[in-house]
Amino acid sequence: MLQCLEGVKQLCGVLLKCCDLDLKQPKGLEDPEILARETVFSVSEVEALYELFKKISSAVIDDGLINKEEFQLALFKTNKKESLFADRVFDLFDTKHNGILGFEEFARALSVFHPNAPLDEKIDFSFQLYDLKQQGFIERQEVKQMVVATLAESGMNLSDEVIESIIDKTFEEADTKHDGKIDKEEWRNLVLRHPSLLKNMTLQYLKVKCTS
Amino acid sequence: DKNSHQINAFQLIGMASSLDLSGFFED
Repeated sequence: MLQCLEGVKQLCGVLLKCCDLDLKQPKGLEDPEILARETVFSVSEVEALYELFKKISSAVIDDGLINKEEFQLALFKTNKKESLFADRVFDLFDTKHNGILGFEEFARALSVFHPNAPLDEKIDFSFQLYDLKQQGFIERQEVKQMVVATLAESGMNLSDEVIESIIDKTFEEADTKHDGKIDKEEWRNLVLRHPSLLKNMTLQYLKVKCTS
Repeated sequence: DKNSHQINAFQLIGMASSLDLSGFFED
């Protein structure tokens, strides 16, 4: 009997712990000033961003969290579209690796896309985007995979010979250490020579919409 | 095809990819 009571006590303890943890899980706008201090957003920008987050996170399930379907829906206005990059960006936003985005993850990731964000943050993010296997370098095979996938998504058609030739030339230029891969330093040098590679890393909307 | 050889693979990915996060802000 005593053992049984002890078991019930332990179970209650575990349940209370779980509830407590769940309550502490930050979902919404807890303290805009902390986020404003730790990102490039102003307090009013954080508040405006939260309104956007609420809209996106309630599109499919109104739970104050963004799942992949809601993420795709917000980006493309359809959840049917296949996009390697949308998947990749979602995974990079999802720093807790639990398949959903809370407001803090969303705001911290979007902060990199702010016009005032440091260039190095944009370079790092774009590097991670292309480093599909997260090995700390971009392999030729990853580049080929991305080229083929994005061409297929867009309906553009290039022969394998042309694709191979473009990738050869890219590595001739970027892979200055001649080890068959592009590391972060080589990526940084390539991006500085071709600033257009960071074009999608800046969203003017974050300044215009969030302050209006 | 000659012109396509002058762009690098990442520029090509950028052109072909539909990824543009501005979709978040458009109704």
